Amino acid sequence: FTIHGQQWPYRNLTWSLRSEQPSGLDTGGVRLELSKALDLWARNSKLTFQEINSDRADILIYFHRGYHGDGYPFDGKGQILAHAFFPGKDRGGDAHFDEEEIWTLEDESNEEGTSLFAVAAHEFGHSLGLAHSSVQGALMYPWYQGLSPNYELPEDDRHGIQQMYGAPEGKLWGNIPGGPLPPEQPPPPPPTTTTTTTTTTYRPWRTRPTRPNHYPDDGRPRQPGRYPQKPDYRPHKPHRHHTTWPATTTTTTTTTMRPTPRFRHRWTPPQRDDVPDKCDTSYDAISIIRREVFVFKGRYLWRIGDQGIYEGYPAEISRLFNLPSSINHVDAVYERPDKKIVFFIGREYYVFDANNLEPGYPKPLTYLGLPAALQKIDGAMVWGHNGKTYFFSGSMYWRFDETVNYVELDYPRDMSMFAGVGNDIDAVFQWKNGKTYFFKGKGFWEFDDLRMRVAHEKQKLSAPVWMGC
Amino acid sequence: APVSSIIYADDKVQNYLMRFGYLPQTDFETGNLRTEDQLRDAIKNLQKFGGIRVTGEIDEATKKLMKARRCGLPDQLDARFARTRHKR
Repeated sequence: FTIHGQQWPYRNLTWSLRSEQPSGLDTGGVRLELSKALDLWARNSKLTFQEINSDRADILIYFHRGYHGDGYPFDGKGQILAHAFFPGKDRGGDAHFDEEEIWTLEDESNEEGTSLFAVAAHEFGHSLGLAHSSVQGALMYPWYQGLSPNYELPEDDRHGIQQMYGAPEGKLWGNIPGGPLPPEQPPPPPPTTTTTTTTTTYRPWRTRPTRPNHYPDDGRPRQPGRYPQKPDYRPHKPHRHHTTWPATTTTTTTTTMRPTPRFRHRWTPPQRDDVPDKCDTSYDAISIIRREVFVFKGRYLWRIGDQGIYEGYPAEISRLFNLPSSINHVDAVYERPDKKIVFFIGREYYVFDANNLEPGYPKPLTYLGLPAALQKIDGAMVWGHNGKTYFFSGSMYWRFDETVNYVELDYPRDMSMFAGVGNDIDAVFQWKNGKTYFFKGKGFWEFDDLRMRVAHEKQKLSAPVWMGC
Repeated sequence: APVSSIIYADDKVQNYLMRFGYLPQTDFETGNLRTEDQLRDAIKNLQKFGGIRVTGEIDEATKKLMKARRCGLPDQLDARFARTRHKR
C-alpha cells in the first residue's frame, strides 16, 4: 500500500451525496451503496462516517460528466470510472464518479455494468489518504476488478488504513480470531520534507528623486538632467490699453498662479484616495508591453523601464488605453505575438492595437473557447518556454492556439501542473530575463520552467523587487 | 524479428503513460521529447504495476490493460520528477 499526503486530523468524518438521481439511479439505492463502501473502511479502523445533508461534509460525492471544472475531465463510458481527492481542505476528500458509466447497485449483475460499491470503496481509499497499490486483488489496485458480495477488505488495504487511523477498538488484530490485541499505534511520523534554499539577490530599482512633473507625456523616457527646471509662473500683466485710473479705487486682491504650458499636455499626478501604494499592494495584472513592464492595480498602472519606474506613475489606465470609463480594474493583460494587447476584464476581453481599441470589442470569453461559466481570467502570458499562450483561472489553466484563436483540446488542466504556485493567482508574466514569475497577494514566485515548479517554496515580497521600495 | 513497437508508440499510448503517472506529466507542457529508453522504462513500470508480463513492449496484454476500466488517479504520484531520476 502507499500513503499519500496528509491524513484526516480527526476520526469522525462526515459525507454527503450532492447529486440527485445520479445516472438515473435511485438516490436511496446510491446512498446505500456509498454507505456500505464507507463501512468497509470503518469496520477495519477507528474511523466513523456520518451522513449529513450539507456541502460542508468532509467527503462530498458528485456524479459528473466530461469536463466538470477540476482539471480531470471524464471520458464517457469506459476507461476512467471515477477519481477522488486526498484528505485536505476544500476539495480534499471529495469523490467524483463518471455519470456516463452504467453503474450497478447491490445484487444487480450486468456484464457491462460497473459496481458502484466496488468503485466507491476504492475511491474512498483515496479520500482517506491511500494511493494506488500494485498488489493484484487489493482494493487500491487501480484497475476495476468488481467485488464479491460480503466482501472483506484485503490485507494490503487493511494494513494501510490501520497504519493511518489505527485498528478498530476492541477489534482483534487483523481479524485473526483470538489473536493478540493490537499494540497501541504510535502516530505516524510527520512527512519529512527536504528544503533547499537558494537566495537570489536582485539589483534594487533606483527611483529617481521626485522632480516637478512637467515633461511631455509622449511615453518616451527622459534622460536625467534634461528636464526643464522651472515652469513659468509669472502673473499676467494687465494689457497697456486697458489701464485705467479709477477715481475711486476698490481693491480686490485675487491671486491666480497659472503656469504657462510649454508642452502640449500638462500631466498632474492623480490626487485621488484610490491611488494604490506601490510599496504595499497586490497586483491585478502584470505584463511586458513593448519591452516595458506594466503593472496594473485598480484603475491605475505603473510603467517600469530599464531605469526603474517612470516618473509620474501610477497613472490612470484610461490615460493610455481608451477603455470604457466604467472600468475600474483589469484582471489580466498580455501582449500577443502580433503585438496587439489583450485586456481581460470579467467575462469579456478587449483587444488594443497600441492605444486603440479594435472595433467589435469587447467580446465574451466564450469566443476564445473558454467555458461560459468562467467568471474571470486570473493571468495570461505567452510562455517563452514553448511560445504558447496560457490563460490561468482558479484551479485550472488553458493553452490557447493564437493561430486559430481558440483554446486547445485536452484543456483545461489542473494548476498543480505548475507545482508550488497554488490556485487563484493574481498575475503571471515572463520577464526579459526569460524567467516566469507568478504573483499572488503581495508576493511572487520565480518559476523553474524546466522542472515545472517554483524555484523556492517561500514567496518573495514584490514591492522591493519590482517597485524599488 | 518483429519491428520494435516502441517506435510505434503513438500519442494515445504516451498520453496514457503521462496521465497515469508513468511519464512526467509536465511533458504535457514542456513538450520534452522522450528517449527510447524512457518510453521503454515507462511501459515496463506500467506492466509491473499492472501485474502482467514485463516486456517493455506494447504487446496484446498491455493493450488490454490500457483499455481496461480504472480509476482516474495516477498510479505513480511523483512521476513529475521521473525525468530527473533518469538523469541521475
